[in-house]
Amino acid sequence: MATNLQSIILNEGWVAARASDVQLRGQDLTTSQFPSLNSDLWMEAVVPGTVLTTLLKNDLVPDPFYGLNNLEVPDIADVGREYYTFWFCNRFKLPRVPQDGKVWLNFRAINYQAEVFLNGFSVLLSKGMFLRHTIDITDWLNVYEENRLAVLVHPPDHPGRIPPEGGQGGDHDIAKDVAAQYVEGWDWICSIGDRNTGIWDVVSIQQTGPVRLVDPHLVATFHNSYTQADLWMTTELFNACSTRVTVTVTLNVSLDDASEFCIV
Amino acid sequence: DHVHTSEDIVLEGNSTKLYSIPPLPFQSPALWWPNGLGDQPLYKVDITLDVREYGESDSWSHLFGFRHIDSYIDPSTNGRTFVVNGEPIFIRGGNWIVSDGLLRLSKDRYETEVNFHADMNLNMIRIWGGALAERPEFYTACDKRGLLVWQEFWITGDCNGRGIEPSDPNWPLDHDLFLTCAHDTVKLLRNHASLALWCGGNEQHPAADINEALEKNLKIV
Repeated sequence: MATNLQSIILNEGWVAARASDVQLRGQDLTTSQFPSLNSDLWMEAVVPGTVLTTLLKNDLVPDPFYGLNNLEVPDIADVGREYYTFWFCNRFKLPRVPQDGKVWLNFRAINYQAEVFLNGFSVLLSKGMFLRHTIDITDWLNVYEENRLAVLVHPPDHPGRIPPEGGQGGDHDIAKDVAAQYVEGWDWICSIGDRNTGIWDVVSIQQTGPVRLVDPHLVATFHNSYTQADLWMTTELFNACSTRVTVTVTLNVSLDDASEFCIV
Repeated sequence: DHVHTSEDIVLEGNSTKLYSIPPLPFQSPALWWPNGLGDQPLYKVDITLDVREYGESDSWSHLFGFRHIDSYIDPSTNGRTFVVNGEPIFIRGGNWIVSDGLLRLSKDRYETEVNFHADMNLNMIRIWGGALAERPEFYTACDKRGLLVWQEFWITGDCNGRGIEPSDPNWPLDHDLFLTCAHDTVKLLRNHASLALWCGGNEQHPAADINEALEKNLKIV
């Protein structure tokens, strides 16, 4: 379906640095010079990915999945949460200037908590590894210029410690948080040094008009046999502008195989 | 020659409205079947919003499978029986922890791994509660190959009440956060044909208040 709305997936151009090594605040990082990879602090980052993924990309840790390499990866229990607290920065330009529309910054998952800065504005996101975040950035944008994004990612609050004998989920402390528990080691799984800290799922910039679709829900119900069905669609409609609007909701359904259609 | 319907809605400023389109009747829809029992036809569902005097405002697209999944504990075996489109299914399942400990998750990798499962003639994947709520790309791969998915929430026996030393069955500390994450995860994944069962955890119930809220709210959903 053709659309005039723009969506950008931010999966390239990220740089990262250990937060304790960076003297600048989030406001500074997003209003002054973009971090240079020529400095010793900043490195190319993998987003979506974990801090460990970024460190591996930059040859700062050995590949933990070969031999006994994982033993050489600093464990958060030994080096502290600060060691795996990282800045991730990126920049983007909008392909089209929005007119009376809205622009949203979407994170599909961050582990475990993040502070987000854009062009000097900021928001603190909720904790939790399995939570989407949608931020209205319309009023924060530099419409005709580059936009600078910085995300300070904190590890789980309770990363736990792995006893020498190992054990299922180490000392179990990770279960105090809403996060993956295997990261403290399980069965044949070695512990993960950073406990999967990072922006581990898709980041996107989404442009909409004043009204946004939120979490459409599709359900099929069947009659006495499976030869007749009803398709139900429910969605939240969010009017982000201050005036009353009339919106036309259109639903199209066709078999994915474009040569076949279903008749109502 | 294809299903198309539209309706005008008035929205007040700065407001959210829960809107349901009148149900669309389908005659002889192509049914989605688990791997080995039939095909996995997927319908492309497109929703668009057009705001008067503005134009296109938002759109959404999803591949949807017509299927009905039920499950119950069979008293004669004490095992769970799954019924898809009225047919009892002999489940041949595999357990899934996570693709990659560094969370290098991709559509291609998911497709390859799910295809392995399908080519082994499995028809269910169980997502262990000690790992992730798997990503939509994983579910799309399962939709296309007919793998039913048993998705657990983030509770395990060892970390949530058992283990050595015994852990605390009341963890996580923030129950509201757990439920917020659970609600959001359900909304993220609920439209996938492959999604067969939500399970509170692995080898352990969540804390009583979480368990009760999950049961109650999932039924509402």
